[in-house]
Amino acid sequence: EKLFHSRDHSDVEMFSSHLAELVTDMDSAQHFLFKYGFMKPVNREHTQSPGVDTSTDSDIFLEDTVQDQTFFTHSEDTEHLPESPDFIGALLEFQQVSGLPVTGVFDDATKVAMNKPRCGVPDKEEDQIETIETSTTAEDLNESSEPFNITATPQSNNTDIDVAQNDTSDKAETE
Amino acid sequence: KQHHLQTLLRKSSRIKRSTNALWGHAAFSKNILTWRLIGEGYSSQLSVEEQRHIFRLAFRMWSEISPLQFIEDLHSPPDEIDIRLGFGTGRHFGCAQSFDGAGREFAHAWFLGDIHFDDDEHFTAPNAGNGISLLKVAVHEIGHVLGLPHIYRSGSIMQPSYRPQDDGFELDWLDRKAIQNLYGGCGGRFSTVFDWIRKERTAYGEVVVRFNTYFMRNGLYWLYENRSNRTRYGDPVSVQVGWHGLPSSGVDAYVHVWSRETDAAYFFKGAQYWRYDSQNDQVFSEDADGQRYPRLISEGFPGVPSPVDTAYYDRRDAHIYFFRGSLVYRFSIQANKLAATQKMTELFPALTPGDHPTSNLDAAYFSYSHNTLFLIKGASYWRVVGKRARKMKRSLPYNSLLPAREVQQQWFDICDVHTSALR
Repeated sequence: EKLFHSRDHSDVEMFSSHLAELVTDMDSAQHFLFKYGFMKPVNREHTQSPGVDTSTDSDIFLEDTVQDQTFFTHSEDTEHLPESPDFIGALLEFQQVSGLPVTGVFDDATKVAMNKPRCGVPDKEEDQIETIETSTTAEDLNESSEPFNITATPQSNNTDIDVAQNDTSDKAETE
Repeated sequence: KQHHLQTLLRKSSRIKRSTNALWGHAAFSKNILTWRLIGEGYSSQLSVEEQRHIFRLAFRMWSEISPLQFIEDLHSPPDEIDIRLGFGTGRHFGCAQSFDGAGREFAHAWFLGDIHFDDDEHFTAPNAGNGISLLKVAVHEIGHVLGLPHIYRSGSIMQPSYRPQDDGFELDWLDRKAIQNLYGGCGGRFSTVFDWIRKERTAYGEVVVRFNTYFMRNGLYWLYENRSNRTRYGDPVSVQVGWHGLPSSGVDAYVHVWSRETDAAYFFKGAQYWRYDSQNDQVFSEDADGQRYPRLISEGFPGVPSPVDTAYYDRRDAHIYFFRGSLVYRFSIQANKLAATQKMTELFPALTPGDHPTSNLDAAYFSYSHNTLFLIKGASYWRVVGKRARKMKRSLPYNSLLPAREVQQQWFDICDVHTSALR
């Protein structure tokens, strides 16, 4: 069992081998961006990029979690990642949607954000990228008062009343 | 608006896995879905009963703001269950995606399918103050199963990263609209709608008058929070729980007779009526003459037929207006007898020819929020022209009806839940 001493199990200890690997460097950051849809997986046959080390040591095997299939992707040489347009673009997008300073640099704030507890469902899927890009950014949803077809406007209270009235909701005021 | 309503209705009969144009996501083609926490997938951290209770609540939260209803199914074969939930660690349940251990990924879900929780995470009960709220994660993952993607908006339950739970998190306006964009809004006829007046004394001894709005549908009711444009969190509630002594199947009408001499609230059902004792939160056992409740409508309101469709008290002329079929029965409180009978179309003429409920109203509702009388039938309501409108435009006939509008465009998210989810 997982060791604990308190009645409510609140002090249950995790085995160190059961701890999730953290995002600590460019490699793991790229893995994160692939996994959650910010970078697109590419078939192995088509991943020959200039300056890319094709040895197996630098290959990353990633799973396409939505389609239940496995694509082999080629990671770029870690040294060249900071300059890679794909990596930078993906990083920028992640920083933007996460409310981080948009630097395009794998900085500490980005690292912390990538290591936060999160859902395993990708944020973007290939067949939904356009749709999500046009409709689900934080700014878009905050700016539009009503993004859907169902029209809804808050009701204004009619002040022409002949009886003191109060809604017992939290913010009620006596008229 | 009629076209849009039809579009929403057609969505519910779509075949499974058809896509929604806006999100590009599939949606269930039926509104009643079964779920089960699978036996081999119990968490080691909470009791089974706690886990099931939390999942019941998570499903109910989606049910309260959408036309979907969820049933915990403990008997059907597993492959007939719509949504299966389970806890696992590392490689689990033959799932294509392994869990990563404590930290980072806490759960994942499959569209129109199952939900897996990483049991290496420290899941806790709601408001535990530490760990990861299982309720919050479950609500999020159920959102995926229903067809919602991640949403990067502060306050959205569909944010990908876990936010420590504030006390009592709920589904906000935009999350509601997101799920309703897939499944449509909530509809259904009401038994009655009314504003309940209560008098309270402040700490300074001053009497203040407050009101709350209630919608009733058969044996259920909702408190509607006008300032928030939604129902109270956790509603609906059974009538028998909130209104002691009323029939468990609900009522036909509510009337509040409120004048200088009288302050009495009545509920009507079938051929009977009750007077409600607000001070003691239950029906009166007998009236001032010692006659026990429920009483016959024909005795308390001579000349008024039963059952009635609905009724309301008009303070302008101190009459109760009873509606039944296409007729309106004006009852004088002072004379304690029927004053007149008229066709609804005469008493409340339509401003737009043909745009009128004509008969069989669901509710005649005077709203203190709007200082307006509404006539409600099915999915539509008509606003009765009031004093202010007639001051601005004297040509408007007295008590005429403005064109019909949709109930769910005025009062939002009044949604049924499955009876098994009622407390």
